[in-house]
Amino acid sequence: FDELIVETATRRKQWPKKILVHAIQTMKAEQE
Amino acid sequence: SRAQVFATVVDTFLEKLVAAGSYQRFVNSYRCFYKLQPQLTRSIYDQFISQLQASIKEEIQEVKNEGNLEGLFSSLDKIVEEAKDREEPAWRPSGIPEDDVRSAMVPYLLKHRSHLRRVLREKEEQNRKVAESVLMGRDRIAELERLIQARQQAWQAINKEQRELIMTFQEP
Amino acid sequence: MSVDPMAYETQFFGFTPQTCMLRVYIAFQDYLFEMMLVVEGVMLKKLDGIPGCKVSPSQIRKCTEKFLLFMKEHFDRLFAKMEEVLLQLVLNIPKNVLLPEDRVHEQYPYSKEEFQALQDELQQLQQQCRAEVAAEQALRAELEEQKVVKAELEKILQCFDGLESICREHGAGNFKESFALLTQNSKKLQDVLKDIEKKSQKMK
Repeated sequence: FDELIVETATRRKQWPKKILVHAIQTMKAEQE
Repeated sequence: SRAQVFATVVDTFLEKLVAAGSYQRFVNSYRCFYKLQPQLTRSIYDQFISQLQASIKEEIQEVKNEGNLEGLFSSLDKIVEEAKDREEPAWRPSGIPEDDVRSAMVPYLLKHRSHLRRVLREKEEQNRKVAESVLMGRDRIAELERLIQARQQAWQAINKEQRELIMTFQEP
Repeated sequence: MSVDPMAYETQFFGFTPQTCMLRVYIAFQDYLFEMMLVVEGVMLKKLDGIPGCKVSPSQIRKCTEKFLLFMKEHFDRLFAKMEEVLLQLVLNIPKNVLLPEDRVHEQYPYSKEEFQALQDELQQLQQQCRAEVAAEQALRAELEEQKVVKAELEKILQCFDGLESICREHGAGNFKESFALLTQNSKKLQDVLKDIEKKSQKMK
């Protein structure tokens, strides 16, 4: 349970940034 | 600060633990040994307490180092300080990742939107100018066609007169 | 009792506060046990050195258990109090506090519908941009085409100009007028010719 909480919290912290990197790349590609 | 509270709470825990495990209590528990070796009992007790305190303090320091607690405590103090004017409960993860990631995307989508709006405006302006030149080009072509038509008609008129004139020279 | 996973705190600290406390509890408890064993070991060693000693190791063991039981009770009570205080005051994030990485949720509290509307708008803007690009291509293509057509038409006009300048070079001035003059003169000539023919008839 503890590991699950740590993993979930870590994802909440890190994954939006990771997703954003790809989303921004997509937007930049479209802009280009 | 959190670090101070943390240290104070741990120190208080230790003080109370030592107070609970008093020498009197120790002697009461080890009555038989105490009767034989009272001095040694005292020194064993003192060493027991000081070693226990040292171990616990060492453990706390290790936990602090491992978890970088000092740094985390001070940055959390700052974050809490910044929010001190807020009363209402702040946002918390909803538990639905796609909902939560949406807001993270919004600033970039808004930036993208303003970029697209600017590009569209520029394109429209540019196309307006090009369309003007196209219209002017069409007018020019229409004018050239009119000129050509006029010249062509003039020549055709002359041509017709020419033929008539020639007719007049031909033997009836 | 529902367990509060303290997930938000975990997001900040990188570990669950309860685990942190559990780790400390186990370590403290281990030390306490270890120290008790050391105390007992020292005493047994000492008693070994006393000839004819009546105190047996099992007696010492009973003493140890008695003292440890007492200490353990106090230890657990005190630790529970410490844990409660630390989880409330130190290892917790107050309800009104938002972590920096989540600030975006405060600045852009977009609902699903608003987000969808934003995405639709972006889609529409992209289509409009594409349409403008296509329009630009079509306009530029027509400009190119116009260039060719204008050049052709101007060439034709130049032919006409060329014709007229040839006339001028041969003294014909304005071709139309000179042709009118020519027609006039020819008509006069014809009249004169007729006149002459008439007179010659009379003379025969």
